[in-house]
Amino acid sequence: DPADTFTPTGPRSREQQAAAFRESLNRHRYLNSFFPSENSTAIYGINQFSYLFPAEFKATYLRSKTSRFPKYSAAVQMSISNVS
Amino acid sequence: LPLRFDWRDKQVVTQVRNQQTCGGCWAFSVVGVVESAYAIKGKPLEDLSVQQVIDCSYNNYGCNGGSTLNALNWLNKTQVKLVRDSEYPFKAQSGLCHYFSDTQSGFSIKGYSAHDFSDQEDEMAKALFTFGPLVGIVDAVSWQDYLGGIIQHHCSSGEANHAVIITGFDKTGSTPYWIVRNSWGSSWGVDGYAYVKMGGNICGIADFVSAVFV
Repeated sequence: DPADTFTPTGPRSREQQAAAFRESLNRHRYLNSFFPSENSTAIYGINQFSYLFPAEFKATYLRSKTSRFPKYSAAVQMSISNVS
Repeated sequence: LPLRFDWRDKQVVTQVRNQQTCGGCWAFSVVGVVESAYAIKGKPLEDLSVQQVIDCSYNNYGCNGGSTLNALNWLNKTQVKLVRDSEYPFKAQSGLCHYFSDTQSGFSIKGYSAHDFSDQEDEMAKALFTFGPLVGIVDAVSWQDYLGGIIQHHCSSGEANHAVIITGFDKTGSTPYWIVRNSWGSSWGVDGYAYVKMGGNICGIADFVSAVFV
């Protein structure tokens, strides 16, 4: 997982930021190139995260952990809600 | 169920917040649904302390990450009362837990539920309508570049990494979508929100869903 390898090493050089920004521009072109005629579909572009490489973004902002959740069963819920 | 429903329209959803460079999305989402649950019960809508959950939820890792389930379990087991954000403000880094006396006013939970609603997003919409905004955990890698519109491609399930709040849904158009509150500030996405296609478990939005009871 690229996020595991990335460790913030303090202020980033302008070259690094420029490289990350260029990579973002290329990624936006790729993501927007699919289904261009699909109305209301998501648009991707420059925002506050465009100066980060994906690994940096993930390492900083995507830190939620999960464990298995039980499958929802409407039948079970109905029987519970019928209990007075 | 109505075709379109959004708890924001009932004035029971607080403003979008910004986790800054703290990996505390799991705390923002849990606190956000507790705020709404109390407002739905008629209490004033107010920001509660995310920092308290970050610092005190000992079964998580503060700004280095955490689990919504662990946070809900901690709230439920300890019956900790969440204080107002003004009393324990967010500082975007982990810190030592502040303890409050029992006389301190605060907001605890009576319970919570956690389910996998994949392939049952209509049931998930009923749960949202019944219980209030829901905590969800999605794969948000492609959200780095999101500007607006309905996310329906480039967002698989299977590797959930970011906790969010689902506040509503809109099935009036050709592509039904969930209305999802993020914690990256109101300049991100659509005023801080993202729209995720309903059906097909886009981004894994239905895999890890929780509700709180107050």
